Amino acid sequence: TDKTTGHDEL
Amino acid sequence: MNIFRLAGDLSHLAAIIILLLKIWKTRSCAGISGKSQILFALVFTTRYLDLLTSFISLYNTFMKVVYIGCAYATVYLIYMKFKATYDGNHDTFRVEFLVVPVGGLAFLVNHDFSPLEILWTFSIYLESVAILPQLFLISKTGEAETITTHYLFCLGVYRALYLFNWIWRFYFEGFFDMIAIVAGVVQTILYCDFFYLYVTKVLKGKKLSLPA
Repeated sequence: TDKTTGHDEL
Repeated sequence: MNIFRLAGDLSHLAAIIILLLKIWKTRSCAGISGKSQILFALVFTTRYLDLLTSFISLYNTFMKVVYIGCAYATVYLIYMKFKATYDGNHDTFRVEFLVVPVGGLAFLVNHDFSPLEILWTFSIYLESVAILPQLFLISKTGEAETITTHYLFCLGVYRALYLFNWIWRFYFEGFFDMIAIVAGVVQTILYCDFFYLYVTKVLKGKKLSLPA
């Protein structure tokens, strides 16, 4: 997964 | 988004709002660890910096803003508005013993050695132990108000539901984030003792008090 696109979980 | 994730987020939101309302309605933050609340504010601040760099969804942005806003509102109520009721004498956990090692670990074990990613990792590690000052305060005073236990229960349930969310995501999306999972397991384990007391005492209508 691309780690630079941010985390979708809160 | 799956049902565990949504229920976890809502449980987290419920916990935060229960705490805010408790302090607001009783005009008192007795029995609440201001240190834990500062740590949670720090957790949200360092984790949600991506609000400025990437947009994921309206839901995501809305929840992040609400979490951050509520965290700072709680800290404000404890240290400013209702400072006189703050239980500082019992809230003596040394937070540097959490923040410093967690900061070091975030530098050493992360997905990517970039400022934002290190801060995200820091927030994940810190969240897993941020409740310790609160649990320490309860162990010192030997009791907790029932509403405070509801807050802690919702907070613990949130992380437990996230574990199910990760199992779901692993099977159905192939998603797997080792850092979040390990920290989430640690965080959930810290609540186990409390869960036991909650079920055996609070749910039976008794006040949570620890044996002397």
